[in-house]
Amino acid sequence: MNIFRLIGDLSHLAAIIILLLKIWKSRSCAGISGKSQILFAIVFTTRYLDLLTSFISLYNTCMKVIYIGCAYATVYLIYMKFRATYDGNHDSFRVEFLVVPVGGLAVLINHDFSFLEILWTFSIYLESVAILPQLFMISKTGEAETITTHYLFCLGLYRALYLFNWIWRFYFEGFFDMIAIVAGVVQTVLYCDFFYLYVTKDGKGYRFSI
Amino acid sequence: REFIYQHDEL
Repeated sequence: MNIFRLIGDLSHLAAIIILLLKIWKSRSCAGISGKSQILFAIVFTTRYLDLLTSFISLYNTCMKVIYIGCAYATVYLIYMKFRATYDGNHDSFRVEFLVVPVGGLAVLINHDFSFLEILWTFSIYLESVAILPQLFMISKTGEAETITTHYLFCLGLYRALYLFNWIWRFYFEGFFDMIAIVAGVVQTVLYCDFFYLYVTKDGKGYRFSI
Repeated sequence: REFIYQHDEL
């Protein structure tokens, strides 16, 4: 554990909680892509199956349980409790164009051809592109609420901090995981355009294009 | 070299 990873994890947690609170407090999921949230729920589910097979630390276990719980709570709020406010017409990204190639890639390129390892690899690849339906939705409607931009900023910051974490771990522990690093770089790059707008527009709600 | 497939990151 190093400072980049810790702050990265906390930033990730902040993003998840910001989104949950935004939906809960406003009683609305307008402007939020339910498809991205389903993808994140799939990401956490397929990655954290190792909860059942190995114990790493109390921190690790708690965070995994919280991430999974929040992901499903968010999906529940969007598709059940506040589904009347869900803007499905604008959430039109074809997720099969992500899930199918990513599934194929996970089978082809992985550390070990085993069930859990392929699911872990699938989750890493899928996470790197899971935000695309959300970015697509924002580009389609041309706007995002301020709180939604904070959510996206925290989510992008998390992966950017993980890149520093991997540099740290390479130098000080000789550890590197090429699959996680490449996917993490892809994921971070997808946020670059957003980061630029977020900083230059001071995080205000704005018209947005990608 | 034995690689241990225990992913300790979130």
